[in-house]
Amino acid sequence: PQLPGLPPLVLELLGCDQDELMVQNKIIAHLQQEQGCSRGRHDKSSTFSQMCRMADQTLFSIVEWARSCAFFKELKVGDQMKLLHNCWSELLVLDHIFRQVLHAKEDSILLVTGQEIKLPLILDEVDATLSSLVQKGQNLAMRLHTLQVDRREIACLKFIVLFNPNVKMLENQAFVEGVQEQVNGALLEYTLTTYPQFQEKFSQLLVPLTEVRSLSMQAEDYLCYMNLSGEVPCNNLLIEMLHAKRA
Amino acid sequence: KKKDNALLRYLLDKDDTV
Repeated sequence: PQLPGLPPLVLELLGCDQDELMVQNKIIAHLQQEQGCSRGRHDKSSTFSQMCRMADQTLFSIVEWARSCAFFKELKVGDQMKLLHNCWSELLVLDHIFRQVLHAKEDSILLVTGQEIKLPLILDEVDATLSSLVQKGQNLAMRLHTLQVDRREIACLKFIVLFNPNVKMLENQAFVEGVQEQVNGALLEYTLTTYPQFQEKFSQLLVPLTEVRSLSMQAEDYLCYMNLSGEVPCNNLLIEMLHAKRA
Repeated sequence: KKKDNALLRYLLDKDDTV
């Protein structure tokens, strides 16, 4: 609904959000199709491999999300690729963290498939590095939950990450910079009018993005290491993105 | 030099109206 004082851009960005149930069903269907080859296995390696498959399918939905947005459509494919190469892992981390913010349970994790898994169960199924990453993500999600970040703010934050004017060799750098400025402005206006008792909310929302960047870098390093060890399922978008960025 | 990302290029280039 159109609320007074709600910046139209915030509503437009929120409108780009995909139907969660549709994404969920698509991913479940794909994972069930793939399951044939790994049936019966249940160990640390198969848990990691399942996480990779989920992340891979989530990446497909992230690309679809970006393509659905008017601003993104205005860019040439070359620039679209550069933006996504730069932030795919951040968007994956954000997708996971925002799901936990809305799930709002400290002791369990909501997967993109809609399954809820108790945190200790996951931590027990993965190695120490991944366990630490999952816990850091959970801490960050709980801090964002304390900040009471809402869906409209989440929609804006995703675009601030996607339209990063610091990406090198962009053909239309000025446009990307302009979009980020517009989204920043709309988010600032939104937080000031919707949460007038919380004047610092805008700046408080941007702080965690640095941590998301750092978490996503650590996740990429871990994926690289696991890929070299032959543990990552091959021929997927996840690995293509990893190679494109690291090559 | 960055390796070309063929799958991503395909996903961005494909025509959904067809």
